[in-house]
Amino acid sequence: MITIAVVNHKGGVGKTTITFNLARWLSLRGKTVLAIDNDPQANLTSSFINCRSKRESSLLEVYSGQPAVPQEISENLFLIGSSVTLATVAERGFEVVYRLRDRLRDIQNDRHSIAFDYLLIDCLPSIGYLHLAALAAADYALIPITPSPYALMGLNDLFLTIRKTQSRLNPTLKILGIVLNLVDGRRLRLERKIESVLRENYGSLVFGSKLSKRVRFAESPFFNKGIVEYHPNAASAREFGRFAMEVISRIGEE
Amino acid sequence: MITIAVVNHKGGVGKTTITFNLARWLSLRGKTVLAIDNDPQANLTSSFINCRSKRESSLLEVYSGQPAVPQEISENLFLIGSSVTLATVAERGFEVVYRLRDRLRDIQNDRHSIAFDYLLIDCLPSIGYLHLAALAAADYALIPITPSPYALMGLNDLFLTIRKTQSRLNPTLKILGIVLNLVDGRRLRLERKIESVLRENYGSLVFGSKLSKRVRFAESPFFNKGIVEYHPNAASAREFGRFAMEVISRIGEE
Ligand SMILES: Nc1ncnc2c1ncn2[C@@H]1O[C@H](COP(=O)(O)OP(=O)(O)OP(=O)(O)O)[C@@H](O)[C@H]1O
Ligand SMILES: Nc1ncnc2c1ncn2[C@@H]1O[C@H](COP(=O)(O)OP(=O)(O)OP(=O)(O)O)[C@@H](O)[C@H]1O
Ligand SMILES: [Mg+2]
Ligand SMILES: [Mg+2]
Repeated sequence: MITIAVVNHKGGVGKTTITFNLARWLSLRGKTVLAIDNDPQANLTSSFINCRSKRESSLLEVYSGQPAVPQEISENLFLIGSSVTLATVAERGFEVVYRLRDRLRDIQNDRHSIAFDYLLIDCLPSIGYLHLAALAAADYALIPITPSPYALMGLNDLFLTIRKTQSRLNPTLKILGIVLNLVDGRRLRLERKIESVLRENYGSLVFGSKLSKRVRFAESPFFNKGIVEYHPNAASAREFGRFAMEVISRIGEE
Repeated sequence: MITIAVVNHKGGVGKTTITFNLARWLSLRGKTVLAIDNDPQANLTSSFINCRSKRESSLLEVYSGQPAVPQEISENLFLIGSSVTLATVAERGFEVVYRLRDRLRDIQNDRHSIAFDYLLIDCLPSIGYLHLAALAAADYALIPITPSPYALMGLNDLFLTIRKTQSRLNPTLKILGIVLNLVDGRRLRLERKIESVLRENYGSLVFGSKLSKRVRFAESPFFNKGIVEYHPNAASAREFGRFAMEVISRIGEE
């Protein structure tokens, strides 16, 4: 079982879009996946289940010490969803930071539970207890970023938080990599500059593959479909497939 | 003195870009403006002052009960900046929620202090104590949104939080409006659909003027310049001017 937390406290970089599509892509390739919505905005939850009344599981239960049974989305795909009530966790004491890790360990060790290959955690855009809980529970941190000055500036603080987590909460946490998303097809000068600064400073941590800004990425969750199911032959699906293959190979190398 | 909190817990919708440009635009028109960076990412702070060592004031002081003297940026423009340490506020008790409002009242009532016309508060992308503190301190909430399904879905929860703040913390808080930002010039079908749903559900709360996606908006903070100073004759500057005029007229109508 491999746990990946998709993190970046910079907002709107594509954390949910990438988590949703990666979960879909892995399950279509026969992997058993548990998607976890660690964001009170619940965008990941609504991408899997449009209608609020059909949402069964709630991550808030895990932070309250209850088991939160994963909800089946399709054959190999399960979800622990969330809602705006998850925001109350941030105001509790520090001990909540261990709850997610402990519950995921229970799921892994439970012979009666489903044997998951991948756990994907979508994170909220801010530094705090929910964010720390995901980093404490993860084997890898996957960092989406957009080619913009504000997003680049935020990486320092993010790496600081990850380093702190590695030294105090989770020494085995590794950085899977940084993936450029929402790249404008017109190859703008500013974006090219940002990309070259990124590769200079972070080297092989930056994924070779990039994700372009394509409207299909914004549309497909509306129809509860991953980009690959939505338009299998489109450039966006192929591009995402290349990125997903790189995720697998980066983990495989370990 | 009018206090505007620029809020939306959805990340990456343009809160900082709009706060920064509005502060610049108002100060160029002779208004005395205090910009407040209520986000540990400190993107607003870095837009005014690139170099960390030149940043003098810190909003964390206000939340710790100290005065935090505004730093002068230019003739009519002042800043109370922040850094990643502001994130520690979220873990304190509920009483921090009143600290920003109380400090801004002190500034307003202090005869020796500068007489500000506008206070603009840039908010972080999440619901919690920092977010509540800004809503508790504000006369108006200005809500940037992008024409995307995820951003539209989040409006319900945001309005719930605003309604709760109006009934418990700040009965005089008004919604200045919702402004569409990062609109793609190609008039995509999805975006047109989102805009029409937005206008149907929120009516006159939605600004008539919109902000298009233009790379100059992403570039100008890098040079510590507002869009109007950066390229005064460009379409982006004219477009922002129309939006800013609508902000003034919505407040004036009161
Ligand atoms: N490659 C892409 N092409 C086009 N649109 C995209 C792409 N990736 C993400 N988006 C859109 O950009 C916006 C931001 O993406 P998303 O919501 O996934 O980011 P996020 O990091 O999860 O945001 P938050 O910080 O609010 O959680 C959304 O409207 C989404 O539909
Ligand atoms: N009208 C625009 N045209 C082009 N780029 C824009 C525009 N508005 C914002 N941006 C860019 O979009 C990104 C998101 O904007 P910004 O950071 O201001 O949003 P935010 O809501 O403050 O994000 P966060 O939720 O992380 O605080 C930034 O890279 C910014 O440079
Ligand atoms: Mg998200
Ligand atoms: Mg911001």
